Amino acid sequence: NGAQQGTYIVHMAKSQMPSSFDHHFLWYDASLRSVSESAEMLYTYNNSIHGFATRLTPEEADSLMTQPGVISVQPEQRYELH
Amino acid sequence: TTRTPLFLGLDVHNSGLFPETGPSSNVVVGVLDTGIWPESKSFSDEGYGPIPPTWKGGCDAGTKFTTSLCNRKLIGARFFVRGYEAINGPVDESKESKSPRDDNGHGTHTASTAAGSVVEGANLLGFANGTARGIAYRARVAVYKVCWKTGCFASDILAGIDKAIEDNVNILSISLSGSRTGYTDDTAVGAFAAMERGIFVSCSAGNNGPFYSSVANVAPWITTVGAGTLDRDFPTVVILGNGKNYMGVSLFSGDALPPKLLPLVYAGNASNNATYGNFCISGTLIPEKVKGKIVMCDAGGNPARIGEVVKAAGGLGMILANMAYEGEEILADAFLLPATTVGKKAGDIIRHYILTDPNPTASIVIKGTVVNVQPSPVLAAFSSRGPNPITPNILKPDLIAPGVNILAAWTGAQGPSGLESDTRRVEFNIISGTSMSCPHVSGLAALLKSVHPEWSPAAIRSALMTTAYNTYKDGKPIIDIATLKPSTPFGHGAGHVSPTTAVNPGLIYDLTTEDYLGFLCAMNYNSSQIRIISRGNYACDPSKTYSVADLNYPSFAVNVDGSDTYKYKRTVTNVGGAGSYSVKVTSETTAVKISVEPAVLNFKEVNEKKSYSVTFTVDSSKPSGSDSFGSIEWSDGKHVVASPVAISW
Repeated sequence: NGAQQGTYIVHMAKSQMPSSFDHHFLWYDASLRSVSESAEMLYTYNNSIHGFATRLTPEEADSLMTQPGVISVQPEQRYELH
Repeated sequence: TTRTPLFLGLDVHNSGLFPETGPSSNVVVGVLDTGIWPESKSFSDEGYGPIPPTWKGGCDAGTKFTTSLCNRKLIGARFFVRGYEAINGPVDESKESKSPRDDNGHGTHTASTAAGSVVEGANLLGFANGTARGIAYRARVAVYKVCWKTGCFASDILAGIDKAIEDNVNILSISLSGSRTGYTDDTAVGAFAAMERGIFVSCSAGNNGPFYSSVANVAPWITTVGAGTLDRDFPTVVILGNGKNYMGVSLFSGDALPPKLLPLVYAGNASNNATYGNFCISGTLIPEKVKGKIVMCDAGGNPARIGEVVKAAGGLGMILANMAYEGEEILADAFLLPATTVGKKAGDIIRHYILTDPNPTASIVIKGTVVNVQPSPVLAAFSSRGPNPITPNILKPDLIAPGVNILAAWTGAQGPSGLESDTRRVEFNIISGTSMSCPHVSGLAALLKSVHPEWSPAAIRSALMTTAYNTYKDGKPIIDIATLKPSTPFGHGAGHVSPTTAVNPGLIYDLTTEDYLGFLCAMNYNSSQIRIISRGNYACDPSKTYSVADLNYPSFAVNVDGSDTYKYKRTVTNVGGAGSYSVKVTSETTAVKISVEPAVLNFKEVNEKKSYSVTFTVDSSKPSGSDSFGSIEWSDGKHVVASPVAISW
């Protein structure tokens, strides 16, 4: 769709996973599919944070933010070695 | 590293403090960085016992890296590249290894600093020769490659932390940082999760010193490490035609200059670029004017690259002069031609000599490695400074450790200067930064964890801080090379690490996950922010009054905001024997009065906890931007439990 995609870190309220899902990774994926059929799930996290990393357009990111259980959708930062 | 263990008192006559066998070799140091060069002798597993049963990690195969390269020393090696590839496209495997293999050198250097095996006869081109060993040289190493050619991306970093937690590392060493917006930043959030699992997280404070409030990685559950020098240097002598001599530093090891005075030229007068000609930028030197001469360039870029420019233009040698920004801090560089860096003062004199003498000449003598340099440590100018830009009432950095001219293992994919044209290959390299001081503390934490496996990350940090020193043996304060004046707690935090006393600190300031969550409530974080960090349903209690001042931190920072009186509460846990501790407070100005209640704490048994309160009474009329420092020390005659106090208006 041409819009500039970026990588986003998505924080999820794991305890709000609907009972219809057996595993929170499936819930994350369904949440993502609800805003983009083609978005790539880069990583799902289980220990460092609860959530996942994905590629979205800004509009898709805004839309994902409205999904139940989504706490925050943060653009990925770049870090540097010291 | 060579020299550092001796400098830190970790040499043979203190080896009993940290038994070499048993628990010390069951501690796993995880390093988030650019990967590892597994063939380095620093990761030999000769003499190591079986991999600790608690270990759940492993090794990922990839470009030029098979799982067989892991061993009983290097017990984990993983890489995380999806975030990097999402932005940069597929890794060009002709230029970068899509595997844990370190193409850069930084990760090999930090991992071997923290926990490298013993290697006899280590050196860089003959410099800093000695027995290299990691601070916790019996510990195991697990590397998580999250940094690539163009940087380290949050999604990869979080994946590395995620896996390190699952693999069950005990220590996490992270020598990188991003923007400093708050505690919901990715490494801060990942570090919180690690801390909750009892993993000690040490991070570099950043190299943006000496600027005020430049410190990074300031989350209170992270140990933030600044950099100081060692008692070792690599001096040179610049001899001028007028007979004057000036000291410099260099790691050049090739053919020396001819033993005579050579014509000396200032780049600003030998360049086709009127504005920047003095910096010896590529393509700006006029070969006819520099050929066969020693060229003086002004500092401002990668020193080795500047040397490369002079060499390409036909210069025989180079004097690189610090400018105001670098001042008198001279970091050693592995130049590709006979060259030396000199401090600003010497540089200004040499420049004046060149511009006023009708026939300026000079020579450069490389003196090699000298030790027992005093005063040492001095605070590195580049070491980032407080106050804490996010929470001024939590003092950061926490402490300093060796970070200047540190020799440690290196990659086989790069030369020591890091320049493409540098075809030299070395097993060890000397580099500087808080990236180097952080793994020193990671290694120290591994040693403490091996002796005190029951200690929490906060207890380990407390022991390192309350036993750190901020004066030399003669009682004079540690010098800040940026000012050539005494350093302050905004520069050195609690002071320079002192492992031999940290192992038996007497009292510790412990902190639990709940304490840190209460701190976030005190910071007025909303429920979403707290949920991001806690990954749970913790909620602040509306009936409670939370205060940053009550976070049980081993240091004190007061940001004067109009009031005259500030109350802090602390609880100490006895980890020594029974004892009666008396308090001693110091304040450098009458503008700050410090009173402690009670003034005596009596302990009968180990793990007994006692609380005390501190009242800071300040002259709130002092001008904004003022700072004042002091200390709060408890002693039972055997232990000194010292906390710095930093007051800023």
